[in-house]
Formats: sequence, C-alpha cells, structure tokens
Amino acid sequence: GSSSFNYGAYHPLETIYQEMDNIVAEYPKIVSKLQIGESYEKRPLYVLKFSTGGKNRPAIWIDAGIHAREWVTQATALWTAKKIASDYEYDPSVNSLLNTMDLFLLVVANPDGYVFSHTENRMWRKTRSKTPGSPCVGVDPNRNWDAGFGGPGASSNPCSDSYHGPSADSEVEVRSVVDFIKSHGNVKAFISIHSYSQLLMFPYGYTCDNIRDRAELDNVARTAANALTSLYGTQYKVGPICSVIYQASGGSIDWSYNYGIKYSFAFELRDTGRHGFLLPADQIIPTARETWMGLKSIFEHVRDHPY
Amino acid sequence: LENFAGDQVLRVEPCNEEQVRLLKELRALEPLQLDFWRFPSYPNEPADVQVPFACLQDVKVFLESRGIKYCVMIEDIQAAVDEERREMYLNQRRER
Repeated sequence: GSSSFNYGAYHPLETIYQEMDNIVAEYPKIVSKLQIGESYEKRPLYVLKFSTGGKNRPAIWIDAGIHAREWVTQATALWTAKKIASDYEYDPSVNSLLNTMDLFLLVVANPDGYVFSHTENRMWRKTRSKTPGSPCVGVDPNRNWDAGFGGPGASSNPCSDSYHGPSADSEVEVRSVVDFIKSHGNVKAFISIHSYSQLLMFPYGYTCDNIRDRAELDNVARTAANALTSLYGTQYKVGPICSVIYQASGGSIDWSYNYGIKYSFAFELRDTGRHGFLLPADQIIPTARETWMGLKSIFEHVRDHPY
Repeated sequence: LENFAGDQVLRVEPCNEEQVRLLKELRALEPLQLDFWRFPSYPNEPADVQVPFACLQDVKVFLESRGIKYCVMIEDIQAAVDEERREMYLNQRRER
C-alpha cells in the first residue's frame, strides 16, 4: 500500500503511476483517475481529478513535468495529490475549494521524456517524437502551444532543445491537454509547474506586451509568493514571463490565458542554481510544502473571484 | 546511460547586450553540444550552461577573452547524477 511510499525520493514512472492508483484507492470519495490521451510512445497520460461531485463545476488545472528533467516537479505534484486528498475534511480551505470547484492534476505531463531521463539521459528535456528527415529526436513541449508559435525564444532546428516542432499542438502530449481543457469548457485557472529558478510568473512569454489583467495577476502572484516564502524563507521573483526570465513563444500558460483562462501561472521551483535540475531528494518535501502554500493562495483567490 | 564525466555547469553573467548576443551565438554552435539549463536573456541575468568536458577549456577561454564573467556552478555533474541514482536505488530497496 501507499504507507511504504517515500514522497521524499525520486521514482520511476511506473512507481509514480502505482502511487497515483494507491491515492485513488485510499480516497475514492474525492479522487479519481482519468486518462486524457497517450504519449508519442503510447504511455497513458493520467490526470487525477479531485471532486466532491456536481456536474461540470468550474475547475483548476495543474500540470507538472512538461520538461522531463525537472524531476522535483513530478515529485511535488505527487506529494500535492496526496496532500489534497488527505487534507480534505480537515483543512477548511481545501474543503471550501472542493465544495465549489474541481481540481485536475497532471502529475507527469511528458512521460516519454521522463522515462528517457531515467533510463538513458538524465538531462533530457523534450518529448521523444521523431522528426522526419532529422536524426534528432523530440520537441520542446513548452514551445509547442498555440501562442505566438514559432516566435522568439523557440528554434526551428530539430536538434535544438527549444525546437518548437513542425506546427502548434503537433505533440500529442500538448494536444491531449488542449483537447481536454476545451472539452471541459469550464476551467478557470491553469498552472504549470517547472524548475528551477524560484519564480512565479504569468503571461506573456511570446511577447513583452502586458496582459489586460496584469495588475490582478501580479497581486495574486505576489500574495502567493509571500505565502510560499513564509514557510522556509525561500525567495521567489514574480512577474510576466518575458521580463522575469526571457522571451519564449509557444508556452502553455500563454495559450491558456489567450484561451480565456484568466488565472494562468507558471512556477519555477527550487533552487536558484546550486543544484539546478539535480535538486537533492531531501529537498523534495520542503519544496512541495512551500509550493503548496503558494498554490493554496492562488486557489483561494480563484475560488473567491468567479468570472 | 549518457555519461557526463568531466562536464561542468557554468553560470555565465553577461553584462551587456553584446555579451548576451555572443552567448546566443555560442548556443547555436551545434558541435559544442552546449546544454543551456537557463537560456541567455538580458544583461545581468545569469545563464547556466552545461559544457561537455571535451570543449570545457575552449569555452572558458572564449568567455574570458570576451570579458564575460562566469563561475563554476556544478563542478562534477556525473558525481551528482551518480549520487542521485544511488539514493534512488537505496530508496527502492527500502520500499521493497
């Protein structure tokens, strides 16, 4: 059972998927598992749904591990799943959120890349799709969304780590999420989790123009970052992608914002570079716990500001 | 398994647009097989780059000759990866 599972360690994909099943089995009233598609190499794309019932309630979407090598993100997402399930009925904030909204959590957004980073190349970032005519493999799944596709910060070279792909949504891992969000029709917040750099960002990345809701999202992000910092003192920078990190087109939260999902945010978790992607496992749980503080802060704002 | 023996991660700090441009050009040089963990963006914003051992000295000489500040962020990537793998293995044994 899940009692032997160590959330403070890195795990292969099969173990993560098994623990997702364990969480569903342990908390069947609140958690279920959906398959929203298959990866390029035919691995299932599993989403955990947290719901207290009702039909097509407004929902929050969270994904982690778009970039395969950012291992602390998949680990954080799995911890978060367990946290939400186990805190329901005990945490008033979680209760009040789930009594009005559903939550969807894609723990491993890029399973092919994740498996490859475990079995072949720890530094793998992209998907594992093959590009006709090129010896190089994979597309950057965070340059493949239909938001300024092919613009600055993405490469047309299949051998580049930021290759945008032949067309927007060409990657099945991206298209599956897009199709799910569109068919759901009532998603009110979209959060993508990456590492590293300790940032909390909102759109846009494909352009340096300000979004219409900049003031509100800036306020929400700062409040969330302060909540995150309150736990262990971890400092986060806040702002639009373009100015906080770099201009990068075809990103997930740019797409979600343009689609109409106002509360679109991206986290870059620990650290700031001492370990980078190789964050020691003993930092997984502290990272997850502080991220949870930030996520809850965003959830509360989304819950209290329906649109 | 990909072997990163001798590879290092450098933190590079361009101080002007010209240096940012040079880093972007460096990034485009495929034979070097540089892996940017953080891409070059703006002056005074750090870029982190994993440099293969084979071209490590050349890259450092290039940076120094252009006056681009850098420091070694991770001196031995393979050691860090090995340690991570070891911990995973130990944890899997404990769980079994």
